[in-house]
Formats: sequence, C-alpha cells, structure tokens
Amino acid sequence: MISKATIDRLPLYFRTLRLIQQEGTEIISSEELGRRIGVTPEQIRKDLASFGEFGKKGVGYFVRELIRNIGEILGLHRNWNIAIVGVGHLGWALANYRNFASLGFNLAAVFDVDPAKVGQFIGGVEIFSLDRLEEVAREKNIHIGVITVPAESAQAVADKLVAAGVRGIWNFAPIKLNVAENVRLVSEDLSVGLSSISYYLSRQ
Amino acid sequence: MISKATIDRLPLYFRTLRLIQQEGTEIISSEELGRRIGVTPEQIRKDLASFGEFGKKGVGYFVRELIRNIGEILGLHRNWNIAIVGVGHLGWALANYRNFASLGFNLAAVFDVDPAKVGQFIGGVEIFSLDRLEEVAREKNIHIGVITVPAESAQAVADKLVAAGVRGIWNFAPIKLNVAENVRLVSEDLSVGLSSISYYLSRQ
Ligand SMILES: NC(=O)c1ccc[n+]([C@@H]2O[C@H](COP(=O)([O-])OP(=O)(O)OC[C@H]3O[C@@H](n4cnc5c(N)ncnc54)[C@H](O)[C@@H]3O)[C@@H](O)[C@H]2O)c1
Ligand SMILES: NC(=O)c1ccc[n+]([C@@H]2O[C@H](COP(=O)([O-])OP(=O)(O)OC[C@H]3O[C@@H](n4cnc5c(N)ncnc54)[C@H](O)[C@@H]3O)[C@@H](O)[C@H]2O)c1
Repeated sequence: MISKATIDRLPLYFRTLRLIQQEGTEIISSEELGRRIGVTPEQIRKDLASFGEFGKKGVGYFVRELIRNIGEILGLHRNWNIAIVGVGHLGWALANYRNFASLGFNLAAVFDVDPAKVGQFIGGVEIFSLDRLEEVAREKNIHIGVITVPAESAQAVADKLVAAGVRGIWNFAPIKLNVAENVRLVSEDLSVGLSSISYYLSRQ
Repeated sequence: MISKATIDRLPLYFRTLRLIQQEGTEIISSEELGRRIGVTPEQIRKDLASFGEFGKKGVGYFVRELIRNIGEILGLHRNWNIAIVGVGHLGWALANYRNFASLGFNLAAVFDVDPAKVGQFIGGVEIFSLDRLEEVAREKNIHIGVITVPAESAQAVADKLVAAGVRGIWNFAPIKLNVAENVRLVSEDLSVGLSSISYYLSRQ
C-alpha cells in the first residue's frame, strides 16, 4: 500500500523534473533532486522505489526517462475529459488554459446557470445549461468535473456530477464537499499560498 | 526553530477550523480535527505546542479562539498590500476575488504590458504599465507581488518586484524563479491537483 504522502509528492517530482529538463540537464542525482524539491534524498529514493527500479546506482536518474515513468504512474497523457461547472472569473481562466491539455486533460464540456452565458463558446466548447449536465456528461464521457461555482451551490453540483458517473472532482469552492468513497476529490484553497507568505513577512 | 512542514500545515488548520465553525461546532478534539485534515492527533498537538498553549486537557480546543490564534500566527488581518502583475485570464480572476480581502490581503496595484489594458480599472484599481512598477510599488507600499504573466516574462517581473522592495512573491508561472534569500517565494502549480486525480482514476 503506497502512502498518500508519497502519491502527493509525485506531481512535484514531475513538475520539477520538467523544469530541470528545460534547463538542459540529462542526468540528476537524488541529492540534487532533493535540494530542488525540499525533501531528503532518502525520501526520494524510498518514494520512487515503491513504483519500481528507476535510477542507476552511482550515476543518478535519467531525467527524460524518469519524467516518462512518473507521467505514466500519474496517468498523464491518457486523455481525460474535463467538464468545468461555473464559468465565472476562475472557471473562465481555467477553461482558457492550454497547459492542461499538454498533460492529457481536455476540456470537453462547460456548464453554467446564467442564461446570458448559456449558448456562448469558451475554449472552443459550448456552454450548456446546468440542467443538461447529466445527459451531456454521459454523452461526452466526462472523467473529471471542475467546480468553480459559489460555495453555496458546490455540494449540489458535486452530487449532479457523481450522479452522472463522474469519478474525479476538482473543487475550488471554499467548502468541505461530501462525496462517495469511490469518488476522488481534490479541493484547492488558494488562500493557503498567501497565508504562508504573510507568516514569513510578519516575522521579518 | 519551527519546521517548514509545521508552518505549511497551519493554513490548512485555519481553513478547516473556519469550515468547522461554519457548521456550528464550538469545541473540537485533536482526534476530530486530525480526522478532518488527514494528520494524526499527535501531529496536531505537536504543531500547535510549538506556538503556545491552546487547548484544555480532556476538553479539546475552542474553535473560535484557535482560529484567532492561528490567524495571528499566520499574520492574517494585518492588511497586506498586494500587486498583481499580468492581468490575463488568471490575473483577472484573482483581482476580482473578494475572499482574499476578508483575510487582510488588499489589492493595491495592478500592472500589464498590453497597451489595450493599461488605463482600465479592475477591482476598483487602475491598471498601470509595467514600466511604472518600481515607482508605484514604493508609493503604495506593496508587500506581496502576484505573478500571472507568461513563463518567459516571470523572472524579469520577479526581479522588478524585488528591486522595488517587495519581499513576498506569489508565482503562478510554471517556471522556477530565482530570488534573494530574504524574499519569501511561493509558487503554485495547479496541475498538481489534476494529476493527483488522474493517478487515482487510472487505478480504478
Ligand atoms: N476567482 C478566484 O480567483 C478564486 C480563487 C479561489 C477560489 N475561488 C472560488 O471559486 C469559485 C468561483 O469563483 P469566481 O471568482 O469565478 O466566481 P464568479 O461569481 O465569478 O463565478 C461563478 C459562476 O458560477 C455560476 N454559477 C452559480 N451557481 C451555479 C450553479 N448552481 N451551477 C452552475 N453554475 C453556477 C455563475 O453563473 C458564475 O458564472 C467560488 O467558490 C470561489 O470562492 C475563486
Ligand atoms: N489560466 C489559468 O488557469 C492558469 C493556471 C495555472 C497557471 N497559469 C499561469 O499563469 C500565467 C498567466 O496565465 P493566463 O492564462 O492568465 O495568461 P494570459 O495570456 O491570459 O495573461 C497574461 C497577461 O500577462 C500580460 N503580460 C505579458 N508579459 C508581461 C510582462 N512582462 N509584464 C506584465 N504583464 C505581462 C499579458 O499582457 C496578459 O495580460 C501563465 O504563466 C500561466 O502558465 C494560468
């Protein structure tokens, strides 16, 4: 059984390795990788060993190969269909962001309750009314629902997504959502980043 | 010396306690708080003990009081002036978000290089041209700079902010920024949330 903490570090390894690859580095040691990420080299070796043999003793890890391996472990590039529910300021920004598609996350459907938005297009996709969520989500085989509606509507939207067979939810509303065991829920809270800055600034 | 891991958990305690308060709970045990956050009760007690005596043995923590204490430790509600650099899709969403102001993070200045945007207003604040950053950042006493420009411009923007005396940087561009030791840098990578969902979905 691989721990959640190990799984949660993988995307950070993936992101950091991609930055390292951009800089032209082809081989990297667990010491150097650890310095870049802020974890010990032992932790890196232990995390990666839970998924297989990747590095060469005394040489280090081949960056391109490790990126491909971690990408596969994370299920990237497998073409996941995404639906965004709530096309306000944040939903609009996420729908227009091209980088997610390069990881295999494709915008397939968008929903809103505002009649002025329904029927418009965003990122090449038509905005449907919320009451068509279940029919459209099944038709377009939606894997992941992104919730960018106000907090008071978020639970109802989560329930609709789950009822439509969606098993992954990415939530931005500042509220604790209750979903069934077999649904993978990740809730973002952007205020965490800001408050960690204010913690340090208030000690200078 | 308090560990970075402990400091990074504080915003999660703060956020979870605010959700618990919204539900009407007045007292909570470290066991219950641990269950809600996904850390052990020992970890919670150890983290909080590094900042002082908060709970009552056998009773638990008073939610309202703990929220106030953690908020003070994090330096929240102290009125921090924020500047957003790059008013594209994401910068626009962040500039319009009211919740940050309730934590004491106030939008004080906005910058962009696009002549069509300079001179417009967003969130009640005028968009200035980038070449006025240093003058305006000093005049408005900017504490935290938010970087929402394309990756290739991000380092130059960080350098300008630091030269203008800004000591906190919140970066959304997918690139490793180099800043001086005395600058607090937090880089967000929204793809981490999505890839943790695809990890779990690819194992069902
Ligand atoms: N804007 C940000 O930077 C930011 C940052 C962090 C978190 N959030 C959170 O993300 C969510 C969206 O924020 P925003 O700033 O984009 O808000 P917004 O008000 O700009 O957008 C909300 C959108 O959701 C739609 N909507 C409302 N109820 C709906 C429902 N039941 N079903 C479908 N659509 C519905 C509205 O018509 C609107 O288009 C909020 O919960 C907010 O707290 C936003
Ligand atoms: N949109 C998202 O959901 C999202 C998600 C994660 C990360 N990001 C990252 O955030 C950044 C912004 O993304 P976006 O989608 O808002 O992009 P965007 O292209 O919509 O906006 C970029 C803005 O920055 C301005 N700009 C360009 N160079 C500048 C400079 N040197 N100084 C000041 N302003 C400058 C542009 O005029 C434009 O207004 C990018 O680095 C992107 O990778 C975006």
